[in-house]
Amino acid sequence: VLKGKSLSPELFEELEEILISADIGVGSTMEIIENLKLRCAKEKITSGDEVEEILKDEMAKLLGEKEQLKPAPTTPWVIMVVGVNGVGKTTTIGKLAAKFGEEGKKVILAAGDTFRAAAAEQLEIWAKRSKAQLIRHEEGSDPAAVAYDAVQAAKNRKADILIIDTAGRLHTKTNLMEELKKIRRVISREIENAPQDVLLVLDATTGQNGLNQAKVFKEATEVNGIVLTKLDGTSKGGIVIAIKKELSLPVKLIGVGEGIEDLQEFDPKDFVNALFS
Amino acid sequence: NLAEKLQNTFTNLKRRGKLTEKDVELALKEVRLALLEADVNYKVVKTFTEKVRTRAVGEEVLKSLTPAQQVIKIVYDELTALMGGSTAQLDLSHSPSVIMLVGLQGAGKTTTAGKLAKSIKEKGRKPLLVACDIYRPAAIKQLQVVGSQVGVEVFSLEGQKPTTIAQAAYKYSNQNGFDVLIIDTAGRLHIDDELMQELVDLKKILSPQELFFVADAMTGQDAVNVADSFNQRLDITGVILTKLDGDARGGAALSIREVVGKPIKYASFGEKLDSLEPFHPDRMASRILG
Ligand SMILES: Nc1nc2c(ncn2[C@@H]2O[C@H](COP(=O)(O)OP(=O)(O)OP(=O)(O)O)[C@@H](O)[C@H]2O)c(=O)[nH]1
Ligand SMILES: Nc1nc2c(ncn2[C@@H]2O[C@H](COP(=O)(O)OP(=O)(O)OP(=O)(O)O)[C@@H](O)[C@H]2O)c(=O)[nH]1
Ligand SMILES: [Mg+2]
Ligand SMILES: [Mg+2]
Repeated sequence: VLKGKSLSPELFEELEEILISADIGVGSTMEIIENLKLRCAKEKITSGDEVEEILKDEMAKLLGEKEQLKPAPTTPWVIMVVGVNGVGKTTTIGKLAAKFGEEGKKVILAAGDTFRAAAAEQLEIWAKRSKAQLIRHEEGSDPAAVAYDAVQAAKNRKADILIIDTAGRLHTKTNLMEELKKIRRVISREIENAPQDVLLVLDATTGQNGLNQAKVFKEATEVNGIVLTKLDGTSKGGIVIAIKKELSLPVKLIGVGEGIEDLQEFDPKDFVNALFS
Repeated sequence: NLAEKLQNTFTNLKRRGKLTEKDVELALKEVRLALLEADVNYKVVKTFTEKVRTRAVGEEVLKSLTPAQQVIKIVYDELTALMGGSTAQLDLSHSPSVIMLVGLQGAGKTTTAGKLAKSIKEKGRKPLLVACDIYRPAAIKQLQVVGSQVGVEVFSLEGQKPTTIAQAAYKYSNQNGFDVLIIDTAGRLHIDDELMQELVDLKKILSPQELFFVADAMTGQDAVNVADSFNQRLDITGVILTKLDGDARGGAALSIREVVGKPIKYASFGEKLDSLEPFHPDRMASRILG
């Protein structure tokens, strides 16, 4: 992108536009550009190509090493999935179930969204597609009760993995965040160390609000990983850099489509390269 | 917030005595930062800030006793003017009138379809919801549940293309006295040529009076590209902004309005089917300014 260009204020403005347009945020962008200028001065950088390489290196450093979703040391491995409305939680669970199923794992899915129209029916279709079992109650029932039943089923049926779907909710709704905390408490009370993973699903089209979402969901449910979805679109999802910087919360998986296979591991280097493509 | 930052900026500047044009630059920098933090598109912020500069210099902010307030007022007025200029009038003049909802995945189309159906029914019309999302698991079921929650019938066909469903729905509505059709479509990417063509074909069959682009209020910088693509292919008649019950500043509203030039007609403030309101540009302006 900066090939053949020489160092100039225009060059750094161009970089600023790229970073801000990728939803990295003004604050993070200014910090990154400042560090970049210092490094360029220190290392006597003169060409645009070199600047781009250093910038990519700086950003990859901010994202840290690649972190995968690692199997829990104890079974059942319980994964709770949370996030605001419409980001791709239910679809991501379907993809995960399929991936684990292919590895020969026995997977149970819990229809913890008892509020939204046809939420359980949607998850049921994913359960069939991924050959996973489904635990569900009637619409309007208590999601904590679904979680409880799912946990008992996972123990009794010796399931390897239990994935719990929850209703989408805005982090600003205190009562709904309390409901999420209750679901988590039920899980941890019934299985020691569970849930071993709490994944926050974040839509790549989301702007700076993604940082607020991460803060509140992490505080409420001890989120330890992010799934960044809809990266098959034109949004870059740059907010994950600020999230990693401020909350040490890593992206572990990315959603790249609506199909059952469209889930990939997050690679910081690929992510940074994509910002400049 | 911006008002406080501008107050600080001008207080510090006034200590040195008379304000200069260069001081207005400092104020504009704060405006630019606030808008970018609110997710307004980078390029839109540039053109908008230029508008503010012209007015700030022209309106003698430099001579004002309260320059911070004056700049805030200019920004607020410009934002309101930019996003306003139209009423939330729904074109239901035809019989049947057709409303089509389009947008990215998960924006809130199906839920919004239910809300529109409810309010149109309350106005004394006879709406029919049409399920044209044949891809998403349980999408038709979702619209059926929403329809039953608002007492509005849902038309669907198993295993048919959206264009076939639309044609059949049109026939069905004429035969059964429905006078408004609300078409729910599948979420899709603006860069998916095949699915965008499907919308073009659907529009051709339906000739909708209203073609709403449904957008999530928390969308970031890319809002402009997405809205522009949808508008280029479909010539939308308006925008519906959803999930405004969160704390996203909603700068996408300004970006979309600026680039697409179509009115934002409705604002959705919740998941319940009674939470659709006409869009208020002045309230949106305050929200964007934080
Ligand atoms: N293009 C694309 N679409 C996706 C991706 N992940 C999910 N979707 C789509 O996004 C929409 C919403 O997905 P859901 O799985 O229902 O999202 P959710 O978070 O469970 O939604 P709620 O339960 O209503 O909060 C659907 O149309 C999905 O097909 C992705 O990685 N890429
Ligand atoms: N908080 C809040 N949630 C909303 C609002 N509008 C829709 N939702 C929720 O957002 C999620 C997605 O809504 P849908 O109506 O399924 O979105 P969609 O655009 O039809 O999704 P696809 O068909 O998959 O593209 C659901 O959980 C809705 O309840 C709103 O204004 N506020
Ligand atoms: Mg869901
Ligand atoms: Mg839908």
